[in-house]
Amino acid sequence: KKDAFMRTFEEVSRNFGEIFRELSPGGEARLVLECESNPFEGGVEIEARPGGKEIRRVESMSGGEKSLTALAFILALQKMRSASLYVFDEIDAHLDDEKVPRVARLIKKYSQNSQVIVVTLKDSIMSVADRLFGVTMKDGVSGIVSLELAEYGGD
Amino acid sequence: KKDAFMRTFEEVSRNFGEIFRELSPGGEARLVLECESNPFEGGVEIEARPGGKEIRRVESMSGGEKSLTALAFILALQKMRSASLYVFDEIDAHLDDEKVPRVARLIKKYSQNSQVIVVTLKDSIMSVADRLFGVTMKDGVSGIVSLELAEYGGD
Amino acid sequence: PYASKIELRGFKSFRDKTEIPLSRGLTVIGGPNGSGKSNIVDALCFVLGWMSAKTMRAERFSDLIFKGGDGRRSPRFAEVSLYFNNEDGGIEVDSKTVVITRTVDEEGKSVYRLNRRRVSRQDIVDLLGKSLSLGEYNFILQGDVEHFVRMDSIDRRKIIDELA
Amino acid sequence: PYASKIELRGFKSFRDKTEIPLSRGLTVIGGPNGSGKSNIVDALCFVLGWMSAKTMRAERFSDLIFKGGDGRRSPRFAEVSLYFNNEDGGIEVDSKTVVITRTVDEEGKSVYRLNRRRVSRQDIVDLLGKSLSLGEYNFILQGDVEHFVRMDSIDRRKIIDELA
Ligand SMILES: Nc1ncnc2c1ncn2[C@@H]1O[C@H](COP(=O)(O)OP(=O)(O)OP(=O)(O)O)[C@@H](O)[C@H]1O
Ligand SMILES: Nc1ncnc2c1ncn2[C@@H]1O[C@H](COP(=O)(O)OP(=O)(O)OP(=O)(O)O)[C@@H](O)[C@H]1O
Ligand SMILES: [Mg+2]
Ligand SMILES: [Mg+2]
Repeated sequence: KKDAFMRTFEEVSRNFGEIFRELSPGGEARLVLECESNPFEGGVEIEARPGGKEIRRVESMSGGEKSLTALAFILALQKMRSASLYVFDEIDAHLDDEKVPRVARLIKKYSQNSQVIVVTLKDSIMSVADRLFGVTMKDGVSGIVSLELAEYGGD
Repeated sequence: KKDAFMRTFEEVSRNFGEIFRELSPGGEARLVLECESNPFEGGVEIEARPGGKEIRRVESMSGGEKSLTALAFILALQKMRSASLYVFDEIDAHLDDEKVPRVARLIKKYSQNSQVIVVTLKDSIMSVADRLFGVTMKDGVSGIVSLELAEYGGD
Repeated sequence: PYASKIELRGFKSFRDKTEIPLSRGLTVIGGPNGSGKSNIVDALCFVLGWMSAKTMRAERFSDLIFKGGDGRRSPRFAEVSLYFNNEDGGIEVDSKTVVITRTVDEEGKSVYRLNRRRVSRQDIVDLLGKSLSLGEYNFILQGDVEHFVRMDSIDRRKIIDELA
Repeated sequence: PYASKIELRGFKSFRDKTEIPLSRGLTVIGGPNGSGKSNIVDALCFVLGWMSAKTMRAERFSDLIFKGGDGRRSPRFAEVSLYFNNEDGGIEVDSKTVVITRTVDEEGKSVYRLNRRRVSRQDIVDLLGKSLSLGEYNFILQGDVEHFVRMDSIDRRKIIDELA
């Protein structure tokens, strides 16, 4: 069963590296087995080098860097199974205003081949929607409002 | 020792109610002892009624509502000891664009009697700063930039 | 095929029949804290047949039924329908529109329907599996990212192992 | 009295001497993920005498010294100074400006100074306690709110009990 694990591990690691590179410009990341001879005796470490910094384990990164790395890891796992519908609920909470548009671009890319539904509080995610809805609540009852996406500013 | 606990409990509960009311318009919240006869046999429940909704325990609230309630609880505990310096690191991550300005206003109020240092990723908190600094990083070395607060738009 | 619309009725905070048309590409849902955004995500999990009420933040399935304090009678069941445009015939059902509906009653019992005809949960799961590769893993629920941040290296290896 | 300036030198990601003037009211610090914002908060905890390196996200105190891979020699110590304007005489020190400095060396040993004169940690704690009511509880560190969200009712009671 080690072979099955290693095949999966290699592919997730590859996906993880690609996705991390897209979310963190100039950055690199990879999965590392703590115990290479017998994977089941150790865990899986995440080593990353966000743009311009030296490589280090995820545990010593900042809050937002950890969040980005965790997101890339989850997306890497998802990539193992093709899906026609993705649902993401507030995956951007800890990211700064430079990272969020990168997440938006990645989500947009996903939406070319699959359907994507995203819940967010952030404008830069809302601005790339094909359809945008606002949820309202009055006296404990929720309702939906369809929001028009207006283009502001220069193109 | 039950008296000491009850006195503290009453005061924290009072602080908590006041702060919650300020952060959640039209909302009410209180601390409830699970075991009133002997507080040490149970825990402390949080019951809240965010504006316009019915009262319920914090465990059944939304992610952002839980975050707001937790923040109010922490601030209520802090109010027990007067302090001349407060430091808040990213207390606004899960709050929507209507709540964040309320947090900004509360922080501003604190800063009238104490010094407050706030770390944030949100514009609406930066916009109420008396002094604003941006942290930069180049080749793994951090630096500080003093940012001018320009007034945009109408007053 | 693609999902064209979600319909909620009596489901969590959506007391009245609420329709949400879906984009073929990217649909974004915004709104204040506590307004009901994650409840829509729960509705999707629900109609796709997920078996854990806790995942949908309910103690038991009957808690998914709208409960309001406003004097109006509470609904007796919660229902979610997911409509698919099947013009490309990708779903092995002989109709241009395919509707999956799940209803749960006050006893917590679920009833599944395919184009209004009652079917078993397994029928729905088989259908979705074949034509839509829909599983639990394509959902990132609120708090999942934070949960993965707190994970240690052993947990990560176990997750990859489960996938293998 | 009020804090007028923080100075960092060789502390975590702040290799070079960095001054941050503080407002008497509200000072806000922004910047990208990983730029060093929380490291400034750690510097404040450090200079105020906090005893747990883990709270400052370091395995041991010597980890607080800047470590870079850029070929330049790493500093031998990390130092943080906190300047106070004492024109109102609120701090029982006979000077208009009061400076608290804490330095940690590669062995993890801390040295405290008050206006450049070496003092004990207890001297600093007593001074701050009297004139500034500064304690660990006025800090909300990154992740604390999320930690309180995950707390259960028993933990909450214990926290209130500790305060009593
Ligand atoms: N069965 C129910 N009947 C009525 N209201 C319910 C029911 N279940 C949950 N709710 C309400 O739904 C609201 C939570 O909605 P939801 O979690 O979708 O919010 P949200 O928009 O995702 O907010 P956030 O941005 O904070 O995550 C709560 O106010 C809760 O009381
Ligand atoms: N001793 C050290 N020497 C050099 N760099 C260090 C040292 N300790 C920590 N760092 C670096 O400091 C950075 C983390 O900074 P910090 O946690 O302050 O970021 P932040 O601005 O708060 O980000 P976020 O918005 O994501 O919370 C990391 O890149 C880390 O590698
Ligand atoms: Mg939510
Ligand atoms: Mg930080």
